[in-house]
Amino acid sequence: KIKQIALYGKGGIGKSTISSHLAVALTRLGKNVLLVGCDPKSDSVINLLNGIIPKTVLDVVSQQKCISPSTVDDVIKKGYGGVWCCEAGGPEPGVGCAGRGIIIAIESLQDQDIFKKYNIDIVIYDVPGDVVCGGFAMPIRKGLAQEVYIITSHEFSALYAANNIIKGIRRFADAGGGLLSGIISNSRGKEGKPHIIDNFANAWGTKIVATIPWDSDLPGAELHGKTLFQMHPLSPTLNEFMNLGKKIISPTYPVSPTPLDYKDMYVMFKKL
Amino acid sequence: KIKQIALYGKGGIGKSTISSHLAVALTRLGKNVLLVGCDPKSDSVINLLNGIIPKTVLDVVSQQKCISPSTVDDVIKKGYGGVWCCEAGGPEPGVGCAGRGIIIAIESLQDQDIFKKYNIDIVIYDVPGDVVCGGFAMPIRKGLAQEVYIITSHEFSALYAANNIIKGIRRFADAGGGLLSGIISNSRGKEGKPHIIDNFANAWGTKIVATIPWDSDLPGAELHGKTLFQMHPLSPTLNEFMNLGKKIISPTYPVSPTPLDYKDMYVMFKKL
Ligand SMILES: Nc1ncnc2c1ncn2[C@@H]1O[C@H](COP(=O)(O)OP(=O)(O)O)[C@@H](O)[C@H]1O
Ligand SMILES: Nc1ncnc2c1ncn2[C@@H]1O[C@H](COP(=O)(O)OP(=O)(O)O)[C@@H](O)[C@H]1O
Ligand code: SF4
Ligand SMILES: [Mg+2]
Ligand SMILES: [Mg+2]
Repeated sequence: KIKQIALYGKGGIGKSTISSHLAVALTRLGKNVLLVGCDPKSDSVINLLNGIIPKTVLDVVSQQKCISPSTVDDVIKKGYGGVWCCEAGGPEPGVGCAGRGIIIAIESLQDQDIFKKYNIDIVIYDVPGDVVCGGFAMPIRKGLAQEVYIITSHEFSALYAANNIIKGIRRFADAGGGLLSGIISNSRGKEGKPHIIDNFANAWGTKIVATIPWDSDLPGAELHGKTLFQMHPLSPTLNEFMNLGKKIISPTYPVSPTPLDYKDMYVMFKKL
Repeated sequence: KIKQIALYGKGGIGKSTISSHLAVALTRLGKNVLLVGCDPKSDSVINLLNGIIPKTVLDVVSQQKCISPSTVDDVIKKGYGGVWCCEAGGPEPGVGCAGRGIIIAIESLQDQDIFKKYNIDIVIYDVPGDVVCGGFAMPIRKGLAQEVYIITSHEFSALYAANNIIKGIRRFADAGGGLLSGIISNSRGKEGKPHIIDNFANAWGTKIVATIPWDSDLPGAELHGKTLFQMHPLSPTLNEFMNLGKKIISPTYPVSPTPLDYKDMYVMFKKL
C-alpha cells in the first residue's frame, strides 16, 4: 500500500530543504519516492534537479487542458538519488485561488494513475501552511496524505501556523482526513529554544520526531542547486534525515491532535 | 480626502509591530487614524488595547449577520494614542477562504460609513502577503488602499513574498488598484544585509522608505501588550516610525512597480 505523507509548515520554515533531503534518505532506505512540491514558489525539487525547475503541472494543464500519458513525462522528472520529482505550480498572484495548482496537480496525478505507473512506494507532499484553505488544505482534507508532519521553529508565528494546520487536521480527522505523526523541529539555529517546541508538541498531543540542527551547508548546497548528500556526504546533519526516514518507514501512529486557543498559546509562549 | 494605505508582507515579518507603531506616530502628527488588522491571527491591534483582542468583525457578523450602528462600537475600539482599532477576523482553518474575514470586514466598514462616523483621516490595513488571493488581494485590487507599503527582510522567502505582492499590484494597477509607495526594511537584525533589499527595491522600481532596526524592546513591549511609545518613550527606534509617519502625510508618489521573474530573483539573490 502506498504511503502518502504531507510536510506542512509556514513559508520559509524549511519544508523544501527537509522534504528534498528526506526524499533522498528514503531512496537510500530502498524506497521508490515521489516528491510533489505544492508551494506556488515551485522550489521544492530544484535541488534534486541540479538547480532546474521542471515544468509545473499547472503550466502543462493551462496549455493543454490536461495531463496525458504523453505529457506526464514533462512533469514527473527523475532527480538525484532516483527521487521522482513534480511541481504543482500555482496561479499568478491576484488571480483565483493560490492553492489552485495543488488541486489540479493532485487530480491530474490521480487521473494518470501516476503512482502505479512509476511504482511509487512513498509520496511526499511539500505544502505551505500559511493558510489552510483551498488547495492547501486538500492533502489533509481528503486524506490523500494519511500522515502529516509539521515543521516549526520556536518562533511564535511558526507555532501559530502549526496550530492552524492542527486545527485543519482536527476538522477533517473524523471524515478520513490525514492525521498528525509528529513535529519536525527546525529552528535554524536562531537562539535554539528546544523546550518551547517540546512544550507545544506535548500540548498538541504529539511529539518531536526530528530536530534539524542549524547547518550553513544547507543554504550553501542550495546555492549550487544540490543537497547535502552531494555536497557534504559525510555531514552529521544527514543522519537526522536518515533517522527521520527510518521512523517514517517503521510503524507509525498518527493522531488526531488537539489545537490550542490563541489566548492559551500566547500565555504559554510568554511563560516559556 | 481620506488616505488609505495597506502594509503588506509575509507572515511574521513585522506588519503588526510596524502598523501599530506607525498608527500611534500618525496620531502624534495630528491625524485621526483607523488601524484595520486583516491578519486571521487578529493580533494587529492587541498592543494598542493593553493585550486585549477586540471582537472581530467576522465574529459579530457570524452571530448577527451584519454590523449595525449599534454593534459597530463592538468592533471599533479606541486604543492607545487615540488610534481607532479594528480586527477583521478570519474563518477557521480548513473552512472556506482564509481571506474571507477581510472581505466581510471591509464591506461592513463601508456599509456603516465608518470613516465618516469616526472622522478618520488615515486608514491603515495590516495585510498578510503570503498568498495574494481572495480577501488578501482585496485592499490592492479594489484600490481601497491607494498606497501599498511592503515590509521585507533580506531573506529570500520575504523578498519572494514581496515580489508576489508586487505582481498583484501590477495586475490591478491599470484598473484603479493600489500602487506601491515603498519598501519598509525590517531585517530584525539578522545578519543585516541592507544592500540586498536596496538592490531588489531598485529592480522593482521603488525605494526603501524606512529601515526599522533590530530592537529587542519591540518583542519586550509586546509581551506587556504595549508599544514602545508606552514602554520606552525615549527609544531612538521611535524616530523611525515618526519619520515614516511624516513621509506618509507628505505628498507621496506611488508607482506601478515591476515584478521580477523567479529565475532573475534567484540569480540576483545568489550574487548579492
Ligand atoms: N537547518 C537549517 N540550517 C540552515 N539553513 C536552513 C535550515 N533549514 C532551512 N534553511 C534555509 O532556510 C531557507 C528556507 O528554507 P526552505 O526549505 O526553502 O523553506 P520553505 O520550503 O519552508 O519555504 C533556505 O535558504 C534554506 O537553505
Ligand atoms: N525590528 C524588530 N526588532 C525586534 N523584533 C521585532 C522587530 N520587528 C518585529 N519583531 C518581532 O517579530 C515578531 C513578529 O512580528 P509581527 O509584527 O507580529 O509580524 P507580522 O504581523 O508580520 O506577523 C514579534 O514578536 C515582534 O515583536
Ligand atoms: S481559499 Fe485560500 S488560497 Fe484560495 S483564494 Fe481564499 S485565501 Fe486564497
Ligand atoms: Mg519551499
Ligand atoms: Mg500580524
